[in-house]
This record gives sequence, C-alpha cells and structure tokens, in this order.
Amino acid sequence: SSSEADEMAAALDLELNDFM
Amino acid sequence: TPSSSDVQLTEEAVRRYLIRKPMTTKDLLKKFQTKRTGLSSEQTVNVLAQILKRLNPERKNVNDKMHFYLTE
Repeated sequence: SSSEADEMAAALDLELNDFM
Repeated sequence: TPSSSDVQLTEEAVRRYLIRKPMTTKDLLKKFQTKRTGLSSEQTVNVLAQILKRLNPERKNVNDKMHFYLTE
C-alpha cells in the first residue's frame, strides 16, 4: 500500500539522516 | 511453482539506477518493492540504507526533494 511505502521511505530517510 | 523474486536488491542494481538518473529514497523503494524482491519491509530499508551509505552518492534537491545520483 502507499502508506507502507511512505513508512518505509520515512524509515530510510531517518537511517540516512543519521549517517549523512 | 512458488513465485520467486525477480528483482534483487544489490549494490550493483542501485548503482545502475543512480547513474541513470537522480532518485529519491521513495523512487528507489519503488524499484525494489517487497513483492518483487521477497524481502520484508524492514530488510529492504536496512539493506538499502547500507548500500547507500557505502555508495555515498552525490545529493541534490529537485523540486524540494533530495535526490541521490552517481557519476561514472
């Protein structure tokens, strides 16, 4: 679903923000 | 036969996409949908994060959204 895609994108962005 | 994964989430696959054009994290997630790779959502996020950290792509904002890209 699109909400799951949104959650995954948010989780990925968070992971990357910590790093970059 | 059970449907097997027809897409693999690998560093090489991500690299090829990012060389072709700048993409957001959401764009990348669409290319590696869980139903295509057979990975869970959590695995997809973790693996993609690791790959992006390794590739350390260039970043630029397009339409207020951060896009990653690589040059050859």
